[in-house]
Amino acid sequence: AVPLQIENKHLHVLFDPVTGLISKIENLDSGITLPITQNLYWYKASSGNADNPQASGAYIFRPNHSEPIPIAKAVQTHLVQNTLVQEVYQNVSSWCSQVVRLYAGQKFLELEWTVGPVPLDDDYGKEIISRFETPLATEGIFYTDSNGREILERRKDSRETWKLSQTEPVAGNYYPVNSRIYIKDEKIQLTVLTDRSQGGSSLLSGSLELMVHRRLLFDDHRGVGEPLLEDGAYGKGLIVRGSHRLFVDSVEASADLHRLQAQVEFMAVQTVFAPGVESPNHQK
Amino acid sequence: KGDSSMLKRAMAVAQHHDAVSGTEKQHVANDYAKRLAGGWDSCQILITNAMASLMGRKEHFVFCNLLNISVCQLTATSSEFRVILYNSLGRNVQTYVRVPVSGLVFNVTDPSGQNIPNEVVPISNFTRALSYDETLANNELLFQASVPPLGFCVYSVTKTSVDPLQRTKAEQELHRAK
Repeated sequence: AVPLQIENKHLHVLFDPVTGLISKIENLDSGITLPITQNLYWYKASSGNADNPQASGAYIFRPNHSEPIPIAKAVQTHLVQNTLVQEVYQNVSSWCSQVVRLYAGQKFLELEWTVGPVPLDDDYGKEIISRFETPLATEGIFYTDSNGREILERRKDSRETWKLSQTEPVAGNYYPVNSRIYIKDEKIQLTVLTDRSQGGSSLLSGSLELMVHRRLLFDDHRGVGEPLLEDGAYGKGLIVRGSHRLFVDSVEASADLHRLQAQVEFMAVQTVFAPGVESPNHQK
Repeated sequence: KGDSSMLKRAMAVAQHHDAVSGTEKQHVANDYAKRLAGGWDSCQILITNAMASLMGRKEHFVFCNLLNISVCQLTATSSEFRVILYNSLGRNVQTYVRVPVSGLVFNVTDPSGQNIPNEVVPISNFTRALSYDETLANNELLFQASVPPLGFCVYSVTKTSVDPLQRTKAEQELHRAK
């Protein structure tokens, strides 16, 4: 019944004792506390319906329902607590897991997700998302980047230059995310840095979601002629592993954090190994 | 001879054809992957040459492409090895390094020869399931590195022999973590 928690000198993260999911992030530098829930869900892919025969496929994202299904409502957790790193392992299902990681001195929370092989034994194509839910009053406004340069304001069910008749409540609000997506109210900003381009959206006030994997059964008839159904090396479907980095801070301070960290992610340190040791060591 | 143009071409083809979005037939996706892998192989030679030039001698550099699932034969099987980090940013970067290892206690020295704090954490079952038979390591060694702007640094890692009491303590810690 004791909630798991991890903490460094910048962040304090609390987990729900019943569900095992993140329940609160506290920025110890700014004193900002944000109740937050993060979980992995899947959208049931459309195979076409009476309104429109369009199936979800490589070109087209089209879930057959607006509400995603949680892969698990509660996750099994265990905590690894050391001086340099603290990690909460979340076992979501047999094909989905996540590590919530906090390194000493780092100002962001790392979520390393591993998803796949996506099962198809129920004959549904699946599009897997990571969704963050907060009480921030964002009213359908969120922000996505264009290759880390211009950050554009996105407004749910709206387009800037024409009157939109929204026919796809989920897919019609998804936008490309090259490196970051964020939501904010007047005081607090939640920013998520991605390690690859993904689709993202904010479908509910205070929520934010990113698509991390998809495995589909139908061709979308846009030219590929095949469903997006990769078997991978072991014939069971692809397994993907990636990470999201979360910043919770004031609106004023956030850009300084996510811009510098995004440079570190994009121009990542290259690691090479060599046998043996040497003395003196090198730095140049 | 190292050559970056193979990777440049493979990247250009992939970007032009939106290769990562899945809007190509599977055999084409496989070909894109093959081109990218060939390009990266060629770049590894280029990086090896560049590092040898910077360090002033030839070295047998090893690239571990599966570090994200904790697979690296050199670090998993060696009792001493070096971690060479290159930073392409124009400012100093502090980063955490995780390498798969077989052992409980290690000495890590920074470029000035000073011992720095390190920790050994168990490789999770999540990761072990991904790496199938390739994981030779039991644990991951973790330490913080500081890499100079537009430059490289070398950290040396040595597996240390431990007395039985120290070993028992380390094993208990790992068991608790597992």
